[in-house]
Amino acid sequence: ITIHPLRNYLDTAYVGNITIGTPPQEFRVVFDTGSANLWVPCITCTSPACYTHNTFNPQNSSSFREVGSPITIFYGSGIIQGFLGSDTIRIGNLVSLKQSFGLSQEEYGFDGAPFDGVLGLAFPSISTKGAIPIFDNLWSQGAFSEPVFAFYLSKYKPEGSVVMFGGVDHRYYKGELNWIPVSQPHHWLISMNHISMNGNIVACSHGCQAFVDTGTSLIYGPTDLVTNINKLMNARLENSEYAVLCDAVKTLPPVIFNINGIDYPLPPQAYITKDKNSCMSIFQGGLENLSPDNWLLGDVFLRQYFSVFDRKNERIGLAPAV
Amino acid sequence: CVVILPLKKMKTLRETLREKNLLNNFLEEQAYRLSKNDSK
Repeated sequence: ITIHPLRNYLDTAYVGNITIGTPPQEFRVVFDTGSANLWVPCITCTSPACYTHNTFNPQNSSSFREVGSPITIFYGSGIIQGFLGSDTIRIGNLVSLKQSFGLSQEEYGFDGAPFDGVLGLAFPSISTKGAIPIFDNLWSQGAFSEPVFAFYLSKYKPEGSVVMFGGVDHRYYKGELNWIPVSQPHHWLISMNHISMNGNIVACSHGCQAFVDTGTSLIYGPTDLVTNINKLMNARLENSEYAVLCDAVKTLPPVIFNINGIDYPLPPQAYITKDKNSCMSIFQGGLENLSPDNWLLGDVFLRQYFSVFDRKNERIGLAPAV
Repeated sequence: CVVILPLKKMKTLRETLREKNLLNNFLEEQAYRLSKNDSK
């Protein structure tokens, strides 16, 4: 059993297409640095979520091999259960042969999710036993000159975002990449020094850890600290979310994440999201249920900062996105 | 050689549920599920 308790599909937003099998069957997946397994729904899945998503039919693929081992993956808001298979998987021009992946036969909590499956890009140590993550398989097959991948998440348009493999396209960021070592080679987890607003430290005062997670769109932290940040914005609790007056966006200060001694400001235009006439804070609590001193930096942060994930050197590079 | 794959930003479930006024119920149920998981 592989447990990834920090996943939060409710906020997942950026998806890309991959194909599996011969001839290829297409799937829409989340490229997720918070987990390490690839899975898509199986045609035999009878859960309601599977009827609204693309499903893989092993019988229609001449290159499919059944591995058979059962898999169960627990997510923050749902569970998938199924079995392992192996097939040819294509991501753009990259071809991963004999790639193990999960086929879900039961899904709970994925109804209405804007993706069919998840493609995990975390370290192999948190992958299901017997399932080599796709990045590792491609790496061992010599697909990359450099074992890195990077994300550019567009700030302004639904289109224009990219994930790149095997190197970094410098046109997507400004200035220099600042490199941060990962805290342990299981997750894309880094040390954070503190979080401040208006020159005052408002959270993580003695240092903390932050997951850099492309599979979550918001920013999560311990409830009491997040509540403090939301109160400093004069945000009010409305239907389980913190709302601010939309005019306040002009006057609110940036929230500054200090990582490895470097400030990464997040302007109010990034951390306040507008929905019709309401303006909501993207700072969400609840993470202390799973880890007392951790934060989760999702797409809201990564739209501001182009991110490079360097497997060989076990480090993350951040630079202001264009 | 860098392989670049386009990504598309989709409407999140949070946004969809908020539009349909179902977010509050969902979050309450989620909190209940999480607290049950904790007790295990």
